[in-house]
Amino acid sequence: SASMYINNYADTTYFGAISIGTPPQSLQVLFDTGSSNLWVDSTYCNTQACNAHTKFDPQQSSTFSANGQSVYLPYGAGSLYGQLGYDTVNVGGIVVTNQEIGLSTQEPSNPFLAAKFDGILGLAYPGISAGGQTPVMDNMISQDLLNDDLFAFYLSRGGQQGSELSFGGVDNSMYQGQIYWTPVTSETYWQIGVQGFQINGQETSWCSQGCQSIVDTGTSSLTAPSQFMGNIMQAIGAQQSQYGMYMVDCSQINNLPTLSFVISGTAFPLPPSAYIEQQNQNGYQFCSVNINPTYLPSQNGQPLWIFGDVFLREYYSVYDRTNNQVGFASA
Amino acid sequence: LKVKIPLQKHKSMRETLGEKGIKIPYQDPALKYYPEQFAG
Repeated sequence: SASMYINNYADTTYFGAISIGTPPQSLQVLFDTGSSNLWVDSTYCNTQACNAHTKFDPQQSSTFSANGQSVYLPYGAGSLYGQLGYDTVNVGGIVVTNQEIGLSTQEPSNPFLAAKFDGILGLAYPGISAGGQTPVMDNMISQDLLNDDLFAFYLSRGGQQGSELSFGGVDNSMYQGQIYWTPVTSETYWQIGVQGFQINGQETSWCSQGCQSIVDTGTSSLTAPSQFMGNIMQAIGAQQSQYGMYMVDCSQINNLPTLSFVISGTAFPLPPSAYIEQQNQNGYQFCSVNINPTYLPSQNGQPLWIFGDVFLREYYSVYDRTNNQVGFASA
Repeated sequence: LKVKIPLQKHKSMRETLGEKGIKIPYQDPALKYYPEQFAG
């Protein structure tokens, strides 16, 4: 019975473990390239949503120190309130000391009750961090903890296991061919330029004046500028259902067009198997298009795409803080 | 250091709530990047 803002995190599905404190307390977090804060459920919070998750207990950590500041995190999937504190964070064996952490004090809306994660670890730039919190990656860099100041994601297409996030270097076993690099256009999110959009190899010219894309592991779908949606769905042959979803005939998936993005001179194709989601509800199988519209432009006014998990399952993605560039290779 | 962290795929909030008959309203995904619009 809540009217809640829910969007990006409602559909996210890939999570991993970190530990916080001394002795370490393990929590499942969403590693999110579309935000910069670290927050976790804590014993400061006693809402139904908090009680449904593993909570970090600062009183059980000998290395925790509170800083007395509170923070409001306006996430799209139900905003939350927290207290800031410092503690040691262990990310896959990398020990980050004096990491500022948001400890939830109130999760006012219901959606987090259904979340399978206990917190979010933001991997975007410090400039967008709420409360001026220093992101985990920035502390890894300043504490000289990494071989190379980069991280990389492999998101598995099927099955619960197999996905991977690496810090300090790329995992050569998770991609084929070469990594194609493109510069970050705004050091806020992992935002890049898109110079072309093709349908079945035919250039549409929709991005001839430039488009932007935010590469976001915290968003599930491929998000397209709203002004392109009608033409994309027409090219796919999708019909809008009464619930607003775009549907296609499951038997026709192999005949649907390949969508491609041209980035720094290289085309990155998305076959229909990447953007069509086959679902089964109550024995009824249906196929929906996992592309959603956005009505907002990028900060520079150009049409905005979001490369969420739909794109990132096809392409191993590398986020290079030294050179401020994003790399893609065939996953 | 260079480390690898395994990620696991779980049910999304939307799937979990959907199984309980709760539909989540659509919201523009790009609003995430304009947090001032949530400030109210």
